[in-house]
Formats: sequence, structure tokens, C-alpha cells
Amino acid sequence: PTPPYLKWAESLHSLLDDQDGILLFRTFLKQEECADMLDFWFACSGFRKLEASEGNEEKKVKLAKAIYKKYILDNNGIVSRQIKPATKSFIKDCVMKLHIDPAMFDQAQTEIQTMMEENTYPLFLKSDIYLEYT
Amino acid sequence: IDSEDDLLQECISSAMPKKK
Repeated sequence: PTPPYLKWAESLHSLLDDQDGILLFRTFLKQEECADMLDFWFACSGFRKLEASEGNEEKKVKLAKAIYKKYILDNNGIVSRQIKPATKSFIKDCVMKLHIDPAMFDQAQTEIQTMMEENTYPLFLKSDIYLEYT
Repeated sequence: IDSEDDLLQECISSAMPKKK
């Protein structure tokens, strides 16, 4: 069978589908001071999952606000700097008007994902961290 | 603040793949 670390080189999704892959990628991102991008990406997926489930509206609102506050509100944050202004104001609107929707972070997540696919993911595959692991 | 962080952490973990 193909060893997991070779699968990681196939696509960002195969990397993010493996616990050890995530751990190593996060170590690399932390070194580059952009681990928040990965945390945000997972937070968006987690939010969509929770939001699609029944009940606990209070928790959903609280979580949407927490994601907004931690990653989007601060314009100097690594995540915030990678997200388009229009996307940020859309999310801000949703939070302010309490229009909490499972898809409210989708666009922002896509923008961060594109950034990782084009930038940090290829760098990771060439990094000492990955090469030493393999 | 702590509970917000906990909520976020729980949310991030919930989206991660389970150990194979």
C-alpha cells in the first residue's frame, strides 16, 4: 500500500484527510506563523457540520461570533489579510444581524483553501519538515 | 473568553478526521 506521506503529496485534501499529515502541516505552518489559516479552515468545516444539525441555536450563534472575532475581525491577522473585503463584510453582516447560516463561512474558507493550495501547501512539500519525515 | 476558545477548539477538532 502507498505510505501515507506519499498520499499527502497528491493533494491538499489527501493531506488534510490524515491526522499525522495535519499535525506535520500544522508544525510547518506554525514555523511560518500562519497556523491560524489551517485552524480557520477546520473551524469553518466544523461550523458547517454543527450548523446543519438540529437544535442548540445559542451555541451556533456563539460559535459564529467566536470564529468572526478570532479570525476575521482583526484586519492584521493572517486569515483576515487573505480574505477579500467583500467576503469579510458579508460575514460581518451575518454576525451582526444574527443571520447565522451553515454556508456563511464557505466563501472565506474557499479563499483560504486556494491560498494554501497555491502557496503554503507546495512550500510544505518542499520543506525540510516534510522531507525529513519522508 | 475561555469558553469561546473552548468552543472554537471543540469545533476545530470536530472537523478533523478520526484516527484510522
